[in-house]
Amino acid sequence: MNGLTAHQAQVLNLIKNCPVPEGMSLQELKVQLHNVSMSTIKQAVEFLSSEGHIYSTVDDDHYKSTDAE
Amino acid sequence: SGLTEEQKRRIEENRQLALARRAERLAAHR
Repeated sequence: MNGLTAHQAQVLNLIKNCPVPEGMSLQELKVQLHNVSMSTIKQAVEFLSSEGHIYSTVDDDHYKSTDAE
Repeated sequence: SGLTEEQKRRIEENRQLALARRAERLAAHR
């Protein structure tokens, strides 16, 4: 999917579909992706952030998507 | 929402930065 790995696409989809105003936390991502390690999740978040797919909100633990809402 | 004005301002600022980064990365990949 558009040049993303499976894990990156999963993380992006979860963040995209999170209805909370402050976005999704790393802890919530870990709960949803229970079979994926936290370091893999963090790497995916860093990549998606560097590509401008997502951005941090109230702190560096919460992320929202730049894709149309 | 439960966000303060300051938090809303910061989120919008980060969103704009990310959108600019997204456009830049798309141009670079092309």
